Amino acid sequence: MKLKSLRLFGFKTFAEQTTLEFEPGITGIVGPNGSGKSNLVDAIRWVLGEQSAKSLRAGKTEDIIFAGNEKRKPLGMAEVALTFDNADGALKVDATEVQITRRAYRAGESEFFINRQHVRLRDIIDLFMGTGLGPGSYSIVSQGQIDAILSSKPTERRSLFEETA
Amino acid sequence: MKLKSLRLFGFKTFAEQTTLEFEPGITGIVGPNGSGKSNLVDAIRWVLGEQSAKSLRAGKTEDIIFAGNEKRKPLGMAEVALTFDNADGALKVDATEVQITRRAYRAGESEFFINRQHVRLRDIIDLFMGTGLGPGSYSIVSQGQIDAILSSKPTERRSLFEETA
Amino acid sequence: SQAAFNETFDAVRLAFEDVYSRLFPGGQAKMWQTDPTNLSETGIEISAQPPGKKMMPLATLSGGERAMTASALIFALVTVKPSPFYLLDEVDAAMDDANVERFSDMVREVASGAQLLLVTHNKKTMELAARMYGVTMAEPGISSVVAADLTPIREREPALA
Amino acid sequence: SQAAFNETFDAVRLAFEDVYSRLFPGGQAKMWQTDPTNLSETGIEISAQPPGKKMMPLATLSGGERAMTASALIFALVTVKPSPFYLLDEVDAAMDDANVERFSDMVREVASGAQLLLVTHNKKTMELAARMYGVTMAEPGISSVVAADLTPIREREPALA
Ligand SMILES: Nc1ncnc2c1ncn2[C@@H]1O[C@H](COP(=O)(O)OP(=O)(O)OP(=O)(O)O)[C@@H](O)[C@H]1O
Ligand SMILES: Nc1ncnc2c1ncn2[C@@H]1O[C@H](COP(=O)(O)OP(=O)(O)OP(=O)(O)O)[C@@H](O)[C@H]1O
Ligand SMILES: [Mg+2]
Ligand SMILES: [Mg+2]
Repeated sequence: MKLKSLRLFGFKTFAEQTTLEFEPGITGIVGPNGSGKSNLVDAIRWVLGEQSAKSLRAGKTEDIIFAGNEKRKPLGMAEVALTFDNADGALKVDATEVQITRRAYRAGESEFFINRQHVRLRDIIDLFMGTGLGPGSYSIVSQGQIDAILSSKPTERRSLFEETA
Repeated sequence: MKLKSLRLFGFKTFAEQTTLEFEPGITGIVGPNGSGKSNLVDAIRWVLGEQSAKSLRAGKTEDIIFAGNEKRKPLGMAEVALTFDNADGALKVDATEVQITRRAYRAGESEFFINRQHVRLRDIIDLFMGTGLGPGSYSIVSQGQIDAILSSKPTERRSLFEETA
Repeated sequence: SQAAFNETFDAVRLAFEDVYSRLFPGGQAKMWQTDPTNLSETGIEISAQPPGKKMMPLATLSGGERAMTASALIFALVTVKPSPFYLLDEVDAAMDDANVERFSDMVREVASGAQLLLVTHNKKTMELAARMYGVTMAEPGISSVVAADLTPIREREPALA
Repeated sequence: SQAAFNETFDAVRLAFEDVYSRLFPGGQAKMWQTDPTNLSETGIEISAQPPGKKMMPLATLSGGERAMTASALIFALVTVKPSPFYLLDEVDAAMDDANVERFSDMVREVASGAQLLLVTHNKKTMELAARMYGVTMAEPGISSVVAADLTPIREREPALA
């Protein structure tokens, strides 16, 4: 499967709807300190089912919804959609294109969708199991995490091999 | 008081005796990855009485003694000497120049000297209390520690103000 | 199953030791199981010997050496079990120019089939990219993203690249 | 004593909030005691508002914003209670060029009386130094140090600097 696009709206500093299209090969993500690059990384983790608020640099769910700035009010909802080209059928979904969507409201829980169909967090996690994008994989390395990769205990490291197997 | 010089012998990668002289103002310490810049920082922490092996990136005392390379054998001792100009009497020692020396042997404990007189670790810590170089001060910021400065708990931060008071 | 775990482990170990000695020419790393007789409970140990030095505990390695060693582990996993994409956020922050160079060469080699997103401030790392997303805050507190396709410029005017 | 603690706290707080708005023009930070009625047990809380953004928990700040905010705290302590020397190891690793510039300006101001040793890979930070120690490994695994005094070159040939 290939990554096709990422759409964010209301997630952290992405108060305006933003869509990124992805090509094969190497894409650089650049910009000044505090501009939102790591927030993009958090958004991708989040939509793939990340449950640890700490690894999203958030204290509670609300923290990932745009909190407003000096001119704009806070938003009530955050939504991130990640679209994959599934022509090779690597994702067990009967479709050549698979879109995963996650929404969070200030007052409530997260909602999950696969191709616009309401699902549970469990279904998202199962979908990506064994694809190399599940929890514990090192496909996504957050800022500052590179050092922690070596600090982990020997018994913690085995999860890399179990995910990989 | 002012920093005058640092002498290392057998400390980590400083297998050859090395002396650095210090001037007022800003001194840069530069060089390739793994060349020994942070080892210099560790040496200064160590001679000032650092007790936490972890903040010296060592598991046990032996780890700070030169372990040998492909051509040379390990050394049996590490020694670091830090010399201060004490013309203003900031250090409670009856001398205009104060040299702090710390030695560690593979089999034994650390030894401490103030101007060549044998003292205990306690005396080193007392000497620097209130000078801004005591434990918990931020005069020395190790690599990677800048982030931890903000992660500390509110009750941990108060030690900055107590040391400073 | 334990056979699959062992097979994966061996493949990753070989890839890790190979990549390490290419990121650290003249150096070598080792990876081993703490308890090969009990594969469902074993831990995985790593030690690294930068060129000319001795096998040292990982904790004693420098900031840049740790970043390169962790990169070797990631690249090893990449080659054994490809993931649809990789997203690395400032893994080059502690690397000096010479190490960024070796890291870049390894990325080019390993990424040839994969999709790789690299967040970076490093000009050398940026040279790897065929396209860039620039993230800025035209309005304070609000991210805006601009895409730039770099290949046409490089092919048309190599001198500018 | 509690009076001394409070006096020190107020001085550091004022310095911190001042330095912060100079490292982040248009931004502001706050520092307060969690329990002013119990000075022997109180904690010290910090929050930061980068320019144009809202007061955010420290955890949400970016890598570069955290490095600058921590630097503001260090500089505040430096001005209130000078230490004979300061030794900062790669505190600029996460900073972009614009922030390194502001950080450098603050270092020049604060360091004017003090002795400051800066370990860095950043070319802009290096420009602050009147003298440099170059640490290398001519023999693998063994550090050797070379001193370079930079002021004569800069005064003689400004164009080369
Ligand atoms: N819910 C939110 N609402 C508004 N702003 C937020 C929210 N969560 C985080 N932010 C802001 O996002 C900014 C951090 O963005 P990010 O970590 O993506 O920066 P970055 O581009 O990675 O920078 P660096 O190069 O320093 O790592 C912080 O200023 C933070 O206050
Ligand atoms: N006791 C010892 N004997 C020999 N070598 C040692 C010893 N302790 C640490 N080292 C080596 O010192 C090196 C680390 O040096 P240091 O951390 O000073 O590098 P650095 O110049 O700060 O690099 P960077 O720019 O990557 O931060 C490691 O390669 C480590 O193996
Ligand atoms: Mg970031
Ligand atoms: Mg270092």
